[in-house]
Formats: sequence, C-alpha cells, structure tokens
Amino acid sequence: MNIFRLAGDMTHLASVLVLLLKIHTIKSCAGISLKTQELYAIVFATRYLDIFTDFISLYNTIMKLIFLGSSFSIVWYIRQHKIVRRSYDKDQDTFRYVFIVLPCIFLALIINEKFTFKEVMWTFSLYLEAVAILPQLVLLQRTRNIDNLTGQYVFLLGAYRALYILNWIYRYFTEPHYIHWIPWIAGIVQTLLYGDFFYYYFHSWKNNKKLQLPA
Amino acid sequence: ELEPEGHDEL
Repeated sequence: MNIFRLAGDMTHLASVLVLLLKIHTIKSCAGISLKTQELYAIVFATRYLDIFTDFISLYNTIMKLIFLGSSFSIVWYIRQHKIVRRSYDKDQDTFRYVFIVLPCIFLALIINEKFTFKEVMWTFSLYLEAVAILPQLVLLQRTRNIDNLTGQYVFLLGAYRALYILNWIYRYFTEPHYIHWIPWIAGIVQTLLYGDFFYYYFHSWKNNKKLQLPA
Repeated sequence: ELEPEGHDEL
C-alpha cells in the first residue's frame, strides 16, 4: 500500500459518504442521477464477488463492505425513502441502461485477463465504472442543476481518479510484474469522462453565480 | 517474484 493508493481510497470513500450524508441530511436527491448511482452499486456488487473467497487484508474486506453498503443505501434512499424519492426527477434522468451495460458485458466477455466467471465480472465492473458517470453527465447538461452536486463531491471524485493513476505509476516502477492494461485503460477513460463532468460542473456553477448577481 | 492471486485494489 502506497500513499497514493491510500489517499485515493479515502477520497473515493469520502465522495460516496458525502453524497449519502447529504441526501440523508437535506432529505433531497435533486440533481442526482439514480441511474449513475445504480450503476455504481452494480460496479461494487460485481467487482467484490471475491469478498468471501479471497482474503487480501482486513482493510480490503472492510472497505468493500462499506462501498457495498453505502452505494446500495444511496439507491435505497432515492428509490424508497418516502421524502427523498419525491425530489427525484425521473423524467430528466432518461439515459438508457442498455447503451451502457450491454457494451460493457460484450467487452468483458472478449477482452479479459482470464475467462472465468469471477474474472469476467471483475472486468465488467471496471468497464462499467469507467462509463457509469454518463447518466449523471446527461442529467447535469439537461437540468444545469448543481444544487446537490456539491463542490466537495466533485472534488473528491476527481481526486480519487487522479490519485489512483499516480498509484499505478508508482506501483509500475516499484513492483515487479505490475502490468495491468485493462484497469489502466478503463481508469484513464473514466478520468477523461470525469474531466468532462468537471467541465459542466464548473460551467453550471459559473452560470448560477451570474444568475444570483443583484440586478 | 510472482504477483499474488486476486485483485488487491478497490
């Protein structure tokens, strides 16, 4: 474990927890794409199939449990919570799952490190994580609503991406045989898409500021 | 030195 990896995990964890806490506190999920949150829940569920079979460390197991618990809690809040679910704008969150999920299944079946069930599911989760932000991007472009997408959430998610890439570079130079093309390429694609997300976030933020100026 | 089995990243 290097410092980039630990910091990356912590910012990733914080981004999910900040979102969950915010929804819990303000009892609203306006501006949040349920589809993106559901895709993230699927990402964790398919990636951590090894949680009970391969023990890596106590840290690893606990983090997996927290990611699974928090991502499914966010989905539960948006779908089931009697107050929160009213603030979810279903008509705006229209991105079709099939356009994201099917290509990821297809790609995971043909491009993977090993053709076993667990390995294909793990690869699928990497591809899915790379593009899971797309429904959120579409929603953001459509509504320009950044009320609930706080600066913290965007900052933490971006920091997680950047730190993971630094972690890979560090591991490449310090560990023998550390070459993993699939997570690297998927991770770079994800980071580039995130850059787009950040662009719209910044743009919306700027526009909102302008609207709030006194006449 | 070979890599351990399984994925150690989250």
